[in-house]
Amino acid sequence: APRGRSSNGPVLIRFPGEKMNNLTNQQFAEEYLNRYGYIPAGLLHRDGSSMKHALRKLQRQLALPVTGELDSATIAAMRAPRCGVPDVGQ
Amino acid sequence: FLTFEGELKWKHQNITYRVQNYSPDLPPEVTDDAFARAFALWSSVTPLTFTRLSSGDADILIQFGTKEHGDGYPFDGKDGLLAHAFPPGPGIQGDAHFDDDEFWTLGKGAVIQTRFGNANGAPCHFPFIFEGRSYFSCTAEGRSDGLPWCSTTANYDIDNLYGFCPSELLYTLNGNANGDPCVFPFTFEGRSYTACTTDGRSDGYRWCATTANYDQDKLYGFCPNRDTAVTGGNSQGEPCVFPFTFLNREYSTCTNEGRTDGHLWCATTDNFDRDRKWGFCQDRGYSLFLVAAHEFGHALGLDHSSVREALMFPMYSFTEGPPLHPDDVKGIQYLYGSRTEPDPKPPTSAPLEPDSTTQSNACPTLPPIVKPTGPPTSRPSEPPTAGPTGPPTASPSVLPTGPLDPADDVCGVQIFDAITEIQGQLHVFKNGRYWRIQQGSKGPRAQGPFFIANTWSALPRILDTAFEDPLTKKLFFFSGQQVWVYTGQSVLGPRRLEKLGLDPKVHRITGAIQRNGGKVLLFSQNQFWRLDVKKQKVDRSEPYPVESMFPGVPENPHDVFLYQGKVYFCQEHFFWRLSLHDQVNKVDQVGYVTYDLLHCP
Repeated sequence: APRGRSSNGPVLIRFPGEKMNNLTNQQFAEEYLNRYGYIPAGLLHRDGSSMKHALRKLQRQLALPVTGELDSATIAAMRAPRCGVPDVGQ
Repeated sequence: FLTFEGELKWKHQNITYRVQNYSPDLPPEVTDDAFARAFALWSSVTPLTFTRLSSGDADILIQFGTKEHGDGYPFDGKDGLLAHAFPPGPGIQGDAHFDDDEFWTLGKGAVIQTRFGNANGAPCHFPFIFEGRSYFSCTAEGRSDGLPWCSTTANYDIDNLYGFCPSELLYTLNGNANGDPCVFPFTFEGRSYTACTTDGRSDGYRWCATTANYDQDKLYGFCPNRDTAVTGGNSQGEPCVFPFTFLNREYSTCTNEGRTDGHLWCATTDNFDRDRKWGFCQDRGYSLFLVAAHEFGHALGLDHSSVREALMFPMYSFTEGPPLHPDDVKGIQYLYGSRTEPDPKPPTSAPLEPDSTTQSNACPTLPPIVKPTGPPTSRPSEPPTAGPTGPPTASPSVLPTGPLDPADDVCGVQIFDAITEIQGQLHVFKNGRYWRIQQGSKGPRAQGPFFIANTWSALPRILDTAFEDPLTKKLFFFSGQQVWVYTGQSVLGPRRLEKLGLDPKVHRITGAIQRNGGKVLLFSQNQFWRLDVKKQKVDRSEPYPVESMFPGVPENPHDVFLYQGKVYFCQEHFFWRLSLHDQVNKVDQVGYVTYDLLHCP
């Protein structure tokens, strides 16, 4: 009979050379919003409203429900394959 | 749609582009064709023309790269960011870059276009049966030289149709050795190498020497990826090794064990636990044609659109439909205006005889098909009789792809490959393109060109003839000794002409006339056979002489077809038209194909 999996479920390993995404969703989102021109890096940590405003702008551009929240649809869209040209500005 | 600040756009209309290097994921001719088709999308709705240069400075420079590739905007490994481009202007402006950590395809998995063999460059058919066993990837079984090959139909044992798969043993990309294959072992910095290597490079591309001693000869090329090559990981381009050991278990196929994202991976040595060498197995990949069409939109001055269905929407989504959305067309025409109909061209002077040169001149945008010089009869047990004629990176010098070329202008074509009536419209085929002739109130009007590969993806570029069965609406296409049968989108073939009961000596079918009762007359030189469409068999392998039924028509016509109830025999630029009567069929008109049938000016 095939050997059962180890008691604590599937073994997950670290694959050498792989870009590990240790970023939290919040950090990943901030990096994305900055990379694609939705929010200048300097403004990021000033206050929550600029993040909310930037998220709304992104959600309008990507035809998502405009909530201003970092919801699952927005995170999924941010992780989807895309063009590297910024959506806003130069 | 959105344009860039300052409405950046090209001030001239004949845009030039140059492909600086190739991805190892695709045969170079497939990459060239994807770029040409992507440009053709934009030239079909604007006055712009796109000319490909093989050297020197071009408006749009196209390159593949990984991570930091020289412009300060690094790529990010597999997935995520696929490509980027710069708005029109001098220098790096207008250039387009593609992330080579992606797996580039035409959106539906690996494109394994074969070379040599006897299948006219047809793609591999997976799985295929060889000596009773099923194969899901190229194999060197049955060969003594290790060259990977595949069947181009489901069953090699029956059809005997095959070709050689992309591999470093067949050709190399770019480099300075004109595409010559690798030589193993080769010496580099005093060390001996028996496989492609990334040593000596920082961009992760695999290369090899094309002589036994690189230190001495300095001749090299980049290795094309095999169909079992992995993407990403720490072994980009290396083939999977099956079986491999992982956590003390043996794996004979790709697995997603050990991962949370479900991606399939494999080891590129026989023991992952020991060597920790791995990569992602091939998935559907990203369509180079679609991503290039998007990036070229940027290179022409379009920014991202917020219309989800538009080509210029920032996120990738695969479609087999026409990629341009009205929003894209409005945007590009806002910058450059709409396409001006090509000026009526006066008939050219004494038409050139179609020969290989004329062919390539007549249709310069589609790169020449790299053909072996030797006879296509080499079989898996024998090595290809000759190397490829042109280096894969070679490309003709100046290749106008604009709408004014014979390649785009149906009236500039001297002799068509095939002519037939489909759904009541005359279709004319030439070198990978086709046009539909629509009967309008002011006489016939040509629609197109369209790409054969976009409509009937299994077909080769050059066709000999085609016909639509009036009862079943099936489409039969003939090229060389092969036949394809399309029923809607699904295709049966390629199959050999012998499957229709024709003698192996019949080299090609040059014409077809549909008759009542589910019969079709198939023509080759000055003979014809009567095909029963339902049985897909000819009633006897003995041919009938053409002049017995069609007196007064030319010997050896290059095309025979039925159109609006009349039969046309074509030779050179002329046609002989007959009305079909029961007793004797009579020629009732002789004319020029382009002037009298297509009504070109």
